Amino acid sequence: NLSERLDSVFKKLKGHGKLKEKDVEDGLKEVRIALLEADVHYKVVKKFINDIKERALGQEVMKSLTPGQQVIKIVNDELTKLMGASHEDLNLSGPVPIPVMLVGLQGSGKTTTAGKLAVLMRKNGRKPYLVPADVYRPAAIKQLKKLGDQLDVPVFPSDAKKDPVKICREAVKKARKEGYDTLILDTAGRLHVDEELMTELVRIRDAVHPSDILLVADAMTGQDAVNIAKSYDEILDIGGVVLTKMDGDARGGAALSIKAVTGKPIKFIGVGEKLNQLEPFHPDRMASSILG
Amino acid sequence: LFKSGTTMEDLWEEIEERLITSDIGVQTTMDIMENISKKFPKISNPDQLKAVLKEEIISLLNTQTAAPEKATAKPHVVMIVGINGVGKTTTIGKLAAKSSDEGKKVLIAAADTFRAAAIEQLVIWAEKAGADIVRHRDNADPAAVAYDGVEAAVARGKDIVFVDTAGRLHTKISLMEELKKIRRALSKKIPDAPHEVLLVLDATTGQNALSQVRLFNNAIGVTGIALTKLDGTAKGGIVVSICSTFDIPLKYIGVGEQLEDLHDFDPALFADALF
Ligand SMILES: Nc1nc2c(ncn2[C@@H]2O[C@H](COP(=O)(O)OP(=O)(O)OP(=O)(O)O)[C@@H](O)[C@H]2O)c(=O)[nH]1
Ligand SMILES: Nc1nc2c(ncn2[C@@H]2O[C@H](COP(=O)(O)OP(=O)(O)OP(=O)(O)O)[C@@H](O)[C@H]2O)c(=O)[nH]1
Ligand SMILES: [Mg+2]
Ligand SMILES: [Mg+2]
Repeated sequence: NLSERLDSVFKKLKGHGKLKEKDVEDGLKEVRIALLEADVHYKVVKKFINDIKERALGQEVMKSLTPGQQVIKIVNDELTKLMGASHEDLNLSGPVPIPVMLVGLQGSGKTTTAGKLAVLMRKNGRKPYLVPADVYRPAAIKQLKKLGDQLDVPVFPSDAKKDPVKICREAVKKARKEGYDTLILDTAGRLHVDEELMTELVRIRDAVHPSDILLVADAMTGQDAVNIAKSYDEILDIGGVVLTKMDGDARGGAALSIKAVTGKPIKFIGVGEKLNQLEPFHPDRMASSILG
Repeated sequence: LFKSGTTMEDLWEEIEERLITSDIGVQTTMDIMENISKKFPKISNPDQLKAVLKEEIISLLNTQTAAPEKATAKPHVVMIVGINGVGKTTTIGKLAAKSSDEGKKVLIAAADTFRAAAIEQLVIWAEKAGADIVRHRDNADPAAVAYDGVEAAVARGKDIVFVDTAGRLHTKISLMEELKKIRRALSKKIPDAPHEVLLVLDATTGQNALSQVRLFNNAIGVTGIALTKLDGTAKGGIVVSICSTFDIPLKYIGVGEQLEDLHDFDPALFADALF
């Protein structure tokens, strides 16, 4: 792991007395490799290493008896700072019923996350309404309906032959009528480069004005995370991110790439297939996961 | 890539960036670049370098293990596995349609009895593909569905059976044990079954794909890989290290959500797309 690799880089210097700049640069090379192996984007790594170089060449490392550990501490600090100060919650402001919109690539976990958010909202004393807005994927509406039934959370009776914009508008009206204070809009997975489908998301947003738009992204996404997040954010101005499938062994470098390129917070992580497996995001834990 | 006025050093850095951002991985990228500079120390022309790179990548993609023999068993049993959301069910729909088009009689076993509406989703695909489907109720034993599927295929004279399984993370031991149980159930009915175990990978996945291949292969043996969602901007370069590390052939690529969006893997086209 990185700690061992850094120790071996700096161990060679035990006999040479004073630490030289070149030694720290060799240490930073190991950090770069560790971040790339963790799926952090090439350009994000380049900028990150550049940004921490000054601090790494400072007294805290050069004068340390354990320079390897000092470098790790700096990397950990700076990563945590980059990931955000602390947990940021859902944005639920404005008049009820408040829509929250879930978007993202195919298979990232949106429908499942919709169910998980309904559980969370109900725990916080809200009255959530699930809205299936995916009219393309076979049995997508049925999938969300089944989750709603399991949770005893009401689900809007979407018609797969209708336009998703119309579905969301009607769902808002029904929510207002029935006294539900929050809507969770589950949209179809789509590629960020699919102009027509990305425009559909803009039309949904402009029709119902969600208070939060969450990009649901897979924790094991590789270098493409930067392209996906950038496009979704530029087109929709997302409020935050849910990183799913964090219960696996992916290091999760996509989290750093996404945060670095959009500046938007990761609000939650999915840690399993069950509907109670959604947790608030903790920047410090993500930093140590990425470092391996 | 390779615009005029670039120095050789800039070129190498550009290549490193291109390979790494394609998800080829740091170690594999360094190995490729080292191999090339050893084999061709005098390279000075960008077009030459590009050609040499492509050849190197194609050679890494050509696995020693040939793709499985033409299906001679009747029925030929294919088990589809992989982590959550990668495209297993959709890929079965596409493969079933392909087989139907080739005049084969197809049956699908709906052995994902866990995820909400998984069976309903597969029923729709089976209909689109002109295939029979064997299903039990939600939360039934997946191994029982798999067994019944093969039994029905034998009884109905089917040529090929596709067994859909629930998505599962490779690190979940009890779920991997369940997969072994499903595999055993298939071989109880037909000793050589499954004749193929197709691992589905998502092209947007980074280095974690290596761990997925390793653990699925250790658990039940993987005979081929299908790489989905290549119609996005991800390059799927992780297959370069997969093919050279595990010697498991990449058989199919998924390039969309419709029935016809499945192609046989072509290493040359794939290497081209990287540049
Ligand atoms: N292990 C694990 N699996 C998850 C998690 N979140 C979702 N899944 C699983 O991932 C798969 C895909 O989830 P869906 O909710 O259908 O994904 P989606 O984004 O709605 O998919 P599309 O609508 O097709 O774009 C399912 O098998 C889910 O059970 C998670 O946090 N951990
Ligand atoms: N763009 C694109 N989308 C795909 C491709 N293959 C599958 N999908 C989509 O990916 C999503 C997930 O597909 P599924 O077939 O449900 O995936 P799965 O592996 O069976 O999922 P689980 O059973 O929940 O683990 C769906 O929205 C599919 O339409 C592909 O090649 N390209
Ligand atoms: Mg969905
Ligand atoms: Mg499936």
